[in-house]
Amino acid sequence: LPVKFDWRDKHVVTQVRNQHMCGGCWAFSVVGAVESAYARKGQPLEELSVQQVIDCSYNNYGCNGGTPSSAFTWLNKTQVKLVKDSEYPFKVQNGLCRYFSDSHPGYSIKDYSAFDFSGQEDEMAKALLNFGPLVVVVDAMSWQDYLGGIIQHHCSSGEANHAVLITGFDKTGSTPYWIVRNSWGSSWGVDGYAHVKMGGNICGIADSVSAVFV
Amino acid sequence: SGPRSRERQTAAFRESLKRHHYLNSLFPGENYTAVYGVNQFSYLLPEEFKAIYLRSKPSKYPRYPVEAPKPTSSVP
Repeated sequence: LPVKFDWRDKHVVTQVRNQHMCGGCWAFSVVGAVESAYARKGQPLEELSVQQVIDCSYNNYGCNGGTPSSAFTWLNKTQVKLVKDSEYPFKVQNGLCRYFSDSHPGYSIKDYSAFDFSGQEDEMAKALLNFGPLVVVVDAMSWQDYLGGIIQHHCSSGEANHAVLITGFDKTGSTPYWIVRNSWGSSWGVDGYAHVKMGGNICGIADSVSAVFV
Repeated sequence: SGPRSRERQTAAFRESLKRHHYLNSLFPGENYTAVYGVNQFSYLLPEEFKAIYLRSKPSKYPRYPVEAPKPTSSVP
């Protein structure tokens, strides 16, 4: 295991986005994982449509909430092809699902995996290296006020409420941490990212972990 | 917009400042610990923030199966 790793350095992570007043974090995290999975396979790094997932993932509630697992199940079952963000842009509210012809270019998934890594965060780091950025659900209540530094307190496991994407980790310092991409714009936290202490399942970061395969 | 909303925002901001002080005061000597302060969400009450932004839930997943170490059949 390297002491420091970040998928951003491999140029397979899209820019931080802003969900604004839409409770669609679950869609942002899932779409981020699919974008990175395709880029890791040698495809150009493209922003894919979060709005398509918000509008069309029938087993979720769009901007009123949802879970990454339901979104991955939907993507896997229906083999829906995600189109580019420019073709189906984000509009900060639920809309009617737009359908595209089978011949329309897009990005579907082959499979996904989901595990509870609590107590096994070194294994989780290996999974990050092997499978790409990981979608996790965390307790982000105290993240309302986060400015920077390593989150080590003021949140708990068992009360997760926000989906994000882990892109890397850093174990070079005295406090190893996960590098977590959020969807609250780049002015929040550390250029849109949070640093969360590794080990101890801080904020429940290891409880609900999923990866996507394309 | 509107006076009621402005009052609410002011109240939320005041509460935020108190909260920042509390969050920053608990582990002052700790290395690289997180810092809390004013950002774009400081005009929201915690319940408003939760209702708007924290709209996901964890799913119950199986534990990750770590490969068990192979038994040593013969120990010299």
